[in-house]
Amino acid sequence: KISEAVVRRLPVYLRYLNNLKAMNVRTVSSQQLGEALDLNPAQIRKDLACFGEFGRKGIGYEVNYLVEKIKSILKLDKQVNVLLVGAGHLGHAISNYNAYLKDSMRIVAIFDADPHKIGKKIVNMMIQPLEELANTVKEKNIRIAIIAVPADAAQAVADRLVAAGITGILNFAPTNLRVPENVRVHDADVTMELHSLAYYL
Amino acid sequence: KISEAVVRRLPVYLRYLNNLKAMNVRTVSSQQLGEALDLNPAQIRKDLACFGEFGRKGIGYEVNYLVEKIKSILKLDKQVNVLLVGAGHLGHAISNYNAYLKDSMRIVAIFDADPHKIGKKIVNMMIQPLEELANTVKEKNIRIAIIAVPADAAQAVADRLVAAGITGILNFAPTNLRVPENVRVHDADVTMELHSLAYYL
Ligand SMILES: NC(=O)c1ccc[n+]([C@@H]2O[C@H](COP(=O)([O-])OP(=O)(O)OC[C@H]3O[C@@H](n4cnc5c(N)ncnc54)[C@H](O)[C@@H]3O)[C@@H](O)[C@H]2O)c1
Ligand SMILES: NC(=O)c1ccc[n+]([C@@H]2O[C@H](COP(=O)([O-])OP(=O)(O)OC[C@H]3O[C@@H](n4cnc5c(N)ncnc54)[C@H](O)[C@@H]3O)[C@@H](O)[C@H]2O)c1
Repeated sequence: KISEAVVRRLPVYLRYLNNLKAMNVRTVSSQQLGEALDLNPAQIRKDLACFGEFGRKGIGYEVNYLVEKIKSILKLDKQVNVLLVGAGHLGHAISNYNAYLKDSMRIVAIFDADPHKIGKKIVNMMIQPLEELANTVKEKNIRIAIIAVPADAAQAVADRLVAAGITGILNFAPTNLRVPENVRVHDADVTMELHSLAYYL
Repeated sequence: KISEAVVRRLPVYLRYLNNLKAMNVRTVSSQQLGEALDLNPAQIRKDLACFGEFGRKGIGYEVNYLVEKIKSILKLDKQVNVLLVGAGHLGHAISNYNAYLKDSMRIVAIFDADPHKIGKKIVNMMIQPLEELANTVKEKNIRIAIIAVPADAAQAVADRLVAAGITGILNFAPTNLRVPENVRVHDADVTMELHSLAYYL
């Protein structure tokens, strides 16, 4: 019942609010949020009203309360287990970051095809071979996977993930994945934010 | 004169269209675009109409033409020089990806503070010390920078970038950067797409 556009904005709010929380900032106004997130303050108030969050005149919104509220809407108040395929540069960056953030979407398993990497550890997790995918997905109750392998390997990896029971994929490989209707794929591109920066130069 | 919301969507269109182009697909309908990008086809048609792009009934839009049109709006039809600070896991992943994509926003210089990394090469570029920032920005006509250093180093790096003449920053460090009014910062977070995936589980 919350529109797709608002759902996609919620993590953006959350990131900014988490940073405020880390700096012990107690309240934030829609003006501040608007400036920080490049959104119109009226849009901010409309978004937050979607889930009953009304700021208080002269005070604004309470940071901690907003953080908890948004996390519960995004179901981030419970840990969601995620697996990562591809322990290369990107895979390492993502696993370290994930552990550092103590994200409630927690990477709990990492896979790679390279025999020199299998068995090594990243963030206290042993890199596993793809053969162990289906078992690990069951044992660790994982429904979401991150693909960080080269483009030409991505479709085959996606097929194995779907066969293993994964229903949500965050794909970094520069290729359009083909998946069954019940599987959701989000394509990530770190450089897209770069492209929209250029427009404003 | 194109709204912020549409500008932010354009790189998303571009990524998908580039993949179609790479697969030699000639035309695409607003339905297909809508399904692939999780947008309402009516929204797609409205966005593309913003810059005079009207699909043809029964045919849809021409992929190559749309790609060129969007690139020119985002000023991606000319090469825009970018520098990267932080040659760690994320920095390596981004530089390789940038070179592979032959992105018109091209990383042309990489900096790091680690003496063991300075002087080494990534993608044919020698990693430079931060002391060379101002000169390199001038010589290579760079106005945009990517920050991929740890959170506690990010603000100091941003200060040096601003002092060197950078006016656009793509920030990956999990911290809110403080910059002058004329400098634009976009915060990137690869895990935000992950969070909006969880909502749909
Ligand atoms: N979307 C973005 O913004 C973005 C940014 C950077 C990188 N990328 C993409 O992410 C991917 C990874 O980039 P990287 O720099 O980490 O590359 P990398 O070469 O450092 O790492 C790739 C890893 O995948 C593993 N691998 C290859 N085939 C596999 C398979 N079939 N099953 C399991 N593991 C396999 C390799 O052994 C390696 O460890 C590439 O596709 C790259 O283009 C995307
Ligand atoms: N936003 C996201 O989605 C996301 C994802 C992954 C990583 N990150 C963040 O990106 C950053 C880099 O991650 P990583 O895994 O590559 O870390 P890393 O430790 O592998 O690399 C950091 C690099 O920065 C260099 N560095 C440190 N201080 C510096 C300074 N003052 N000037 C220049 N260079 C300096 C280091 O020498 C190192 O090469 C971290 O802040 C991490 O939290 C963000």
